[in-house]
Amino acid sequence: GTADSPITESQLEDLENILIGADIGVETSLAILERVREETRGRKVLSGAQVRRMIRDQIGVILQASQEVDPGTRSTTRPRVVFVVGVNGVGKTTTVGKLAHLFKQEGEEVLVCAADTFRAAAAEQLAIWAERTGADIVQQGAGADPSAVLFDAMAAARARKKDVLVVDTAGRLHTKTHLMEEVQKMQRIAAREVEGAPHEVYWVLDATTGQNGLNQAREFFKTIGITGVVVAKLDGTAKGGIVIAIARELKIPIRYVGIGEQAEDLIPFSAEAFVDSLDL
Amino acid sequence: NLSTKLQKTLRDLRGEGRISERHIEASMREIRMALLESDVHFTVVKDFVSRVKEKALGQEVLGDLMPGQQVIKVVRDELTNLLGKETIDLKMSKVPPSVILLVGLQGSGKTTSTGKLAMWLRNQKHQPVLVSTDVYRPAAIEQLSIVAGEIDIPVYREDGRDPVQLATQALQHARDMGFDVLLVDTAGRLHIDMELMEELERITSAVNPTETLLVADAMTGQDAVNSAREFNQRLDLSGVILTKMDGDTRGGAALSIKAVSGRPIKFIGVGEKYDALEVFHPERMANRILG
Ligand SMILES: Nc1nc2c(ncn2[C@@H]2O[C@H](COP(=O)(O)OP(=O)(O)OP(=O)(O)O)[C@@H](O)[C@H]2O)c(=O)[nH]1
Ligand SMILES: Nc1nc2c(ncn2[C@@H]2O[C@H](COP(=O)(O)OP(=O)(O)OP(=O)(O)O)[C@@H](O)[C@H]2O)c(=O)[nH]1
Ligand SMILES: [Mg+2]
Ligand SMILES: [Mg+2]
Repeated sequence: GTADSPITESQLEDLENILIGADIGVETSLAILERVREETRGRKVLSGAQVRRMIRDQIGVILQASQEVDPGTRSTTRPRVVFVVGVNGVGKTTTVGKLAHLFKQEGEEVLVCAADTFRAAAAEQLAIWAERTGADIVQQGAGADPSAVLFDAMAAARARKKDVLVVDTAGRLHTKTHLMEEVQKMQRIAAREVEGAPHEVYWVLDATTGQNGLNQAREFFKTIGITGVVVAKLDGTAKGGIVIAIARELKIPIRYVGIGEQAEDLIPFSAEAFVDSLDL
Repeated sequence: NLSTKLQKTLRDLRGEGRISERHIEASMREIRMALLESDVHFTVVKDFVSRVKEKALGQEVLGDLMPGQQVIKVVRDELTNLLGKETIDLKMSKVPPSVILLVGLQGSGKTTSTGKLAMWLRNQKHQPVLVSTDVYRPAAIEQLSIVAGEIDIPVYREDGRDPVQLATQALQHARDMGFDVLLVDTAGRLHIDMELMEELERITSAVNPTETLLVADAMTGQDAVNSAREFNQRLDLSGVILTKMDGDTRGGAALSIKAVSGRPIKFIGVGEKYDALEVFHPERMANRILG
């Protein structure tokens, strides 16, 4: 039928598939559709268009709730310290480069710290980003203690009067306790060296990640604390819907979205644009 | 977990002779939920559930097995079969050197897996040489050179910026120097990037790989079918390496990828070190997906 003829069970199934296909997850999808069914009970019959609108609104409400947890006003402490964390290969180093570019464009003096001393050519990769974006870099040789590199970077940021220090960290699975403890140690060091540091802990999620994204977010949130989510690789075909489950449960604001591999491919998160992209 | 859920759903079946339609419907819902929670694509789940339903319906309730155990056995067996009943070797060319091409989305673990596969091949008494054709990612070529150094395996490096030419020159080098396997690392790319997918087609034509392996992240969700389908249609994959299996992802992407491409999962990555590569075991993966 047309968009305003009454919604059928089969159309509801199609909607469930769109939600699940977007990685929103079974539990969240069913909860959303259950709310729709509640609304339709004892009320007038709803059309397909009305149900879609209801679903979009519900998702919008979930996302807005976590955005409002913290308006994201920047700390005025100098240097402002930003950690970028996440599991392996999600786009952290590239995001550090993009943030350096963004902050530079906003008139800030940027220092980046190559605290991934483990993975082959991690520091070299960040050094190229520093050069591209006009940021300074503090790095040490491969195998150095990440905390030592961070300590150096904090001292350099203060000495060189930098506005912001962005710290690239090694990819780490949230199930590896010793690696999660490594970031906790870095947090303690940062806090000792600069008041309130790290002022931001951005956790990067790869948009192609499925339900495991929720496990990751829970563990990083619990062990390290996350002040903002960055969803990378949204220029692909994946919808990144797991952020809805993450927003619903953990109420962490989504700060940025990565839409490509170049310095300018980082844009502020918009709940409205995100909901539109779900093609509901 | 699914096993206990099915036991509960079917515990009142013990008195009856056969697994009835009513019991099947409830069980199929549980199975569908479990597979979706494991990230299996919803179309793959639909097919899977209808196959299992067919197998389970009408089965006599075996005397020694609980009905729930019986259904879970049907599910586990079917899942294992679909994931690939047998482990599959790497195909070598009759005339060396063989070429293995590693492809996939950004960040999936290709460069690391190139190192792992090289170590694996050397342990199997091959003489591998590596080349990176990733001229895009900052320090990508340097990364593979460092990997090669860490595992003491030769790497071919040239100043060019043309991936097809780099691969071609590396192959010639492999021939001249008597290496019997050339591993070609490629840049991560989106399956919807037409230009870069064509580049892969050109690399393929130039070096004729006997193995084109899709390197896919085990935590990939519903999108796994999209990328796997496109990479397979373009390149005719020979197999898959599923990486980051040392995490706690249930790995339903394995079933999605296998279902949509028909290609065997040959290896899994189980860590960041170069010895962290294991042969894929379908029955272990089935248990993991079922949670
Ligand atoms: N298409 C696309 N690719 C991205 C995006 N962000 C990062 N990438 C690519 O993803 C790959 C991995 O990026 P990295 O920045 O190295 O990821 P990482 O999290 O630092 O990886 P590890 O340090 O190894 O854990 C690279 O090929 C990047 O170019 C994005 O928003 N879109
Ligand atoms: N824990 C774990 N990490 C892995 C595994 N395989 C690769 N990695 C990590 O994943 C990250 C990305 O690996 P790369 O080899 O750089 O990925 P890639 O596919 O070459 O990335 P691009 O070239 O940018 O597309 C690195 O941090 C690797 O150490 C694995 O099996 N387990
Ligand atoms: Mg990195
Ligand atoms: Mg690579």
